[in-house]
Amino acid sequence: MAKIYCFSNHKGGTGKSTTCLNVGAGLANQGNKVLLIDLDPQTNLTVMLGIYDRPKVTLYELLLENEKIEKSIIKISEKLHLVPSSLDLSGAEIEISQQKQRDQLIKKMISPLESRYDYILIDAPPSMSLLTLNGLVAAQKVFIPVQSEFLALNGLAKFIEIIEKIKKLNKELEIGGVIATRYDHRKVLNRGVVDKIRELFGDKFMKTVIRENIALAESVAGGMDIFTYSPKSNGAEDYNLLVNEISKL
Amino acid sequence: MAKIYCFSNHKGGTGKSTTCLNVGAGLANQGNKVLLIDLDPQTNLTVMLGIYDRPKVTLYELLLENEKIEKSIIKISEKLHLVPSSLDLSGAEIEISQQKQRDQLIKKMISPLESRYDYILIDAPPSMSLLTLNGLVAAQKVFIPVQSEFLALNGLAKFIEIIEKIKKLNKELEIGGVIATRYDHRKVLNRGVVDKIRELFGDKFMKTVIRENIALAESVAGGMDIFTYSPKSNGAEDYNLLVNEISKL
Ligand SMILES: Nc1ncnc2c1ncn2[C@@H]1O[C@H](COP(=O)(O)OP(=O)(O)OP(=O)(O)O)[C@@H](O)[C@H]1O
Ligand SMILES: Nc1ncnc2c1ncn2[C@@H]1O[C@H](COP(=O)(O)OP(=O)(O)OP(=O)(O)O)[C@@H](O)[C@H]1O
Ligand SMILES: [Mg+2]
Ligand SMILES: [Mg+2]
Repeated sequence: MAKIYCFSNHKGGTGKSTTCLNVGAGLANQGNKVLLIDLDPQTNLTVMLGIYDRPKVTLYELLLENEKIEKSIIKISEKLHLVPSSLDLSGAEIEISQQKQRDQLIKKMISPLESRYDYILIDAPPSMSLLTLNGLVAAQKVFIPVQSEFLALNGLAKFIEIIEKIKKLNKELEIGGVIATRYDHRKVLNRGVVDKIRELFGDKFMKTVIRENIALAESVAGGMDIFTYSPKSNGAEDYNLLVNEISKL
Repeated sequence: MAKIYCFSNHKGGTGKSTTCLNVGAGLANQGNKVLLIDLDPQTNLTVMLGIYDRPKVTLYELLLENEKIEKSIIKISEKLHLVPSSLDLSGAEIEISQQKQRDQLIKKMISPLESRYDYILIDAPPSMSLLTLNGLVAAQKVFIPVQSEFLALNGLAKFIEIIEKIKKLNKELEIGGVIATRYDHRKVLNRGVVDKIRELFGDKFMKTVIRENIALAESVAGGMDIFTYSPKSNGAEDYNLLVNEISKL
């Protein structure tokens, strides 16, 4: 039965999509069957995997045209599959909110697939929206990528509070871990913020810290995960360590 | 009568709040009466101005408890005022969407203030939400801070498409400018993306490019604008040039 993880943080640009992609690719490289779900109307995860033309069946068709999830699945590789998003989902939240059981849509959609995958990883959009809520209601664990900058702390406590409220809708949900991303040890501010987060979260704070590494930004432009793009880079090294840490949970 | 500008981009972490803050502070330094409106439940703009304790009257009370906007205004300085946001707005979008004329709420709210300010600057949240829509319906011009990285291009065209649709709800709306932010000339990727954006937007692409500058991240942690924090920094120099460019529009 699949482990279902959601990568979420309402703060923008904290490395959610980069982390979801590379953790997914890393788990697939270990031999796991992994399904990635791009829950973001911006379609960053979909684009990061090199999919530039709008696929025929995307999350838009699944949420608003009752299409079957199996029809949307793209085989990135034998072990790594993707349910792509679509830019057409921008501004579609009001339409989605008119559906019955509007916070359970993703949970219901993935339930027939749980026996077919070892991991289902969900990439959520920034800001606390109905789509993010769907990702958190569907997940067993939420991983929170946090950028090592001052504003990361602001709102983190609130985000944890919201997760606590969602536990009423989803009793299984727990925090899988808080992941420090885009870390630059030369920046004093970064070190201060990492220490603060470690203090707040104790053993929920992942030991692996992801360093700022230009190869990670370049691999995105190249439409591939970091292990394919630059296996010897710091980015690949860090995400390998993170994959090992997550796979033991 | 106030010039009403919204700083918006559904991509996260592109410098919307940093830009709204420093353009506002810069225009106020020129002698303009400036009102900043923090439309983001994450409250980053509010925190950037050093407001850490939740004020009694915030955007939450204005949108959901019918409170008067004048009661929420905080005088940061004689010329620079703020309508603060609150973390309580996280997850409040569904409640807000049940209000009558739910996309006109901000427009109506600020209309009594238009004669009292030279500029009203709205900081919008990431992702295409009802709050973002309110900011775009209230604005005369939208400024789009864009980070000089590959994913910036993805979705930018869609965002422009959405702005075109919103012109049906708000005939006045036009693009004030696209602002390249967090630019690092050593990164080849950055240079390529800036050239692409310049090509796509022609004279809508602001001449001033905001460089990546550690003082900008530090000033945020210090709770003040860049001109107060580090007037001789590259960050202050770049935002000064941007303020001059914007003030001539
Ligand atoms: N460790 C890193 N080193 C260098 N660049 C990175 C790193 N992590 C992410 N980036 C880059 O930073 C930008 C933001 O990352 P990403 O899109 O993964 O964040 P996000 O949290 O998913 O953003 P959003 O809130 O918009 O969904 C991207 O351009 C990405 O390539
Ligand atoms: N030019 C710059 N140089 C250095 N750091 C910057 C610069 N611009 C922004 N930052 C930092 O980058 C982070 C993101 O910036 P900011 O919060 O302004 O973006 P945003 O688009 O408002 O994000 P969100 O999508 O979450 O609203 C902040 O920590 C900020 O301090
Ligand atoms: Mg993302
Ligand atoms: Mg912001």
